[in-house]
Amino acid sequence: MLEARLEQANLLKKVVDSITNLVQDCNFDCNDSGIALQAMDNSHVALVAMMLRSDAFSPFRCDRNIALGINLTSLTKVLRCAQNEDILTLKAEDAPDVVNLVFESAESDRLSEYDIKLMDIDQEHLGIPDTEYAASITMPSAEFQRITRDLLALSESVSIECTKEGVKFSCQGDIGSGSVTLRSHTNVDNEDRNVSIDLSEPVSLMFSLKYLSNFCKASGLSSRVKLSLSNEVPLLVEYALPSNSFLRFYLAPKIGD
Amino acid sequence: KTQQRSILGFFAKK
Repeated sequence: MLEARLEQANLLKKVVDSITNLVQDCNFDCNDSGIALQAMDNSHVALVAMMLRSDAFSPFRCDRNIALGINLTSLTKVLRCAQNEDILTLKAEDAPDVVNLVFESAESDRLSEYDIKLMDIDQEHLGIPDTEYAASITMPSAEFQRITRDLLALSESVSIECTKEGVKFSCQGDIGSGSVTLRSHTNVDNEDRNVSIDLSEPVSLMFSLKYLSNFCKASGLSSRVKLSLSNEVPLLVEYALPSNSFLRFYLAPKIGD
Repeated sequence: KTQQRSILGFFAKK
């Protein structure tokens, strides 16, 4: 059986809010290492990969592999019944029909309990190759969100070019064009504001801004985001979560015919 | 002219 207790319901709320625009139904794969999720969007353009390691929970107990097939709209409805600061416990039997969610207030004696019916989801898992990316950019997640939002006002696509000069996000649209260039930057007062660019060779790729802007819904999960790029492979957008857990988005590039 | 690629073109089904 599964029993996984999260100190703050907020973490799961935010994770689900971040992916619900991309994915409708998905399996939460539980085993002794934690709770993982991998799902493509309907258009097969983007892939979400989440890992909540067992260390992110206390306690965490899951003695065999359990796949919880959950409709994310249903999960969102139930998670709205939790206060952000509530302690959340997920429970399921070994071959479950439902997943049980218990929300406890640390301050009062309130205890809420919900069951969500599970679905059989025949989900294909993709093998994500280990990639040595040509460029990695770590930057404030709010900054990435702002750039994405600003350029989306002008265009559907963004070109991301990374050179030793810095990283340039640029777009061309009907009303004109725009670009934002960031250079490596160390903020002495607040390292959350740092921009670090790790480059082994120049990269230039084009991506859909609609997808990037969806990924940016995860900005509330982490003050930092890491973009990893290599020519002609999907972009990796990664938000680090507590206890070495993560929420990753992969986005296939747009490539010239 | 650019075309949106599918993620399946890069990551194989297991």
